[in-house]
Amino acid sequence: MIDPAIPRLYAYHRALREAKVSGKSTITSHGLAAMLGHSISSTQIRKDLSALGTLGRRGFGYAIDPLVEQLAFVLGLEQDWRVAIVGFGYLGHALATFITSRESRFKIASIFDVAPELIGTAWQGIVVADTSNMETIVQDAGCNIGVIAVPAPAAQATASRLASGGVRAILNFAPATLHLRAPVIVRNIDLAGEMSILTHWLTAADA
Amino acid sequence: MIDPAIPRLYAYHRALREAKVSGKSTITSHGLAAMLGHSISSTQIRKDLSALGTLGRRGFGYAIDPLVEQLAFVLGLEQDWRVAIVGFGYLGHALATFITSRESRFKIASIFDVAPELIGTAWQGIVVADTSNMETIVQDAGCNIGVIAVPAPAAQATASRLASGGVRAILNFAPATLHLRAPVIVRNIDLAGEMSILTHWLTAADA
Ligand SMILES: NC(=O)c1ccc[n+]([C@@H]2O[C@H](COP(=O)([O-])OP(=O)(O)OC[C@H]3O[C@@H](n4cnc5c(N)ncnc54)[C@H](O)[C@@H]3O)[C@@H](O)[C@H]2O)c1
Ligand SMILES: NC(=O)c1ccc[n+]([C@@H]2O[C@H](COP(=O)([O-])OP(=O)(O)OC[C@H]3O[C@@H](n4cnc5c(N)ncnc54)[C@H](O)[C@@H]3O)[C@@H](O)[C@H]2O)c1
Repeated sequence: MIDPAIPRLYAYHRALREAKVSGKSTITSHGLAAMLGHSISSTQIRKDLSALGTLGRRGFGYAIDPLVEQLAFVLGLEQDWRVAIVGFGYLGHALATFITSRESRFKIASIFDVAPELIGTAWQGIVVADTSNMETIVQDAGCNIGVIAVPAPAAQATASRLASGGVRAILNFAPATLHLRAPVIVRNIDLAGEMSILTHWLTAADA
Repeated sequence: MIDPAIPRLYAYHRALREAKVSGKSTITSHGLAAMLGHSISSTQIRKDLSALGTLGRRGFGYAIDPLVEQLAFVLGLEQDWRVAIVGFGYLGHALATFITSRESRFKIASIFDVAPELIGTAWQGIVVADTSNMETIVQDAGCNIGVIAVPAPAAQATASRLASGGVRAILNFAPATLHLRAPVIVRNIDLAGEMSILTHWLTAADA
């Protein structure tokens, strides 16, 4: 499945869970598009869901329960995931809070930093550790996903050490190119790139 | 141009500027892929650049200068952009620092919060304002882009007020659906969706 589709599937999964909680048992592609504030068209929704093998019934829409289950299956959200956060500054704090509040399947299982004022403090029951025993702590905590929120010069070493600790996928925010051997999956996030989507469309609109 | 291509173009733009600074005047698609840590294939690079009307010369590659200019043009990075940040907590701080350090075309021109301990403090010469005069301040500061980093319940009001102040595009991080009239462009960021790309691929790998 191509990457752009997955965040959309995640948005559907989230919205459908909310619809279910509010008592609905079926939904049309138009209803789902409306729930998403029309940030995704009903055409795109139908296309994505039929690519999963799910077809709505004309006049009826989709049954929510089986669709939520299928999306959870495809997204890997039928199991818990244990996340290691390295770099507990502004970004690390924002991510830790958001990730756990947003998706109960994501558990923050370890947090690392080098700042003395942070080490030893507790966040939601997790004690911030210094990085000296990162590999062991990550392994013992069973972390399968790592989040890198350290300054750029520290990113590569952090990535290698997370991989040694058994982490199999990394979300990297540091503005640095990471080199890791397969099978570790790395996804680089650059929010300035997201801003450039806005500036592209603003200048295209003026053109 | 479709959205997924734009962050790639932004990555090329950034890497090509670095290549130029390091003294290069030409680069091949393979060289550029290597600079990007092979997070994007050389095939994808050639595809994206030819879609812009730029073809490399076999054995020679691409001339960097004209390519950087063309990418800047397409991305809207030939002009400065003035950014309003609303919500100066953990995420707001991380974004303000990162955006300006990453892309000199993005200027933080106004910052808003409601917390008394933040209001009146200065960040890189910008005084954090309370939200009561947001529309006026945003207009006077000439902000064309807004970043929403407030809690979900405050997001819609924030968006409407930024739009009233003349903001034409919004990057929204709050987990809330925004309703705004055209022509304001809204882009919603959900980093839990990025995490689900990792969990999708990890479970697909196991399957
Ligand atoms: N990709 C994006 O869109 C994006 C957005 C915001 C920030 N960032 C990046 O994320 C990183 C963090 O940003 P921030 O605003 O939170 O900065 P910050 O300075 O507030 O936080 C960095 C934290 O990392 C810790 N640290 C430093 N070296 C370390 C090491 N070797 N191991 C463990 N921890 C270490 C510091 O003590 C600090 O607490 C920076 O690299 C920044 O450029 C990226
Ligand atoms: N989309 C994502 O991937 C993502 C990631 C991290 C955080 N978030 C979201 O971003 C937001 C901020 O997260 P955070 O960790 O920085 O939280 P935070 O509590 O540290 O910061 C929120 C800030 O907003 C201020 N605020 C509250 N109401 C306001 C209002 N009406 N106007 C202006 N400012 C107001 C608060 O005083 C505070 O400083 C939250 O909604 C969070 O869920 C989203």
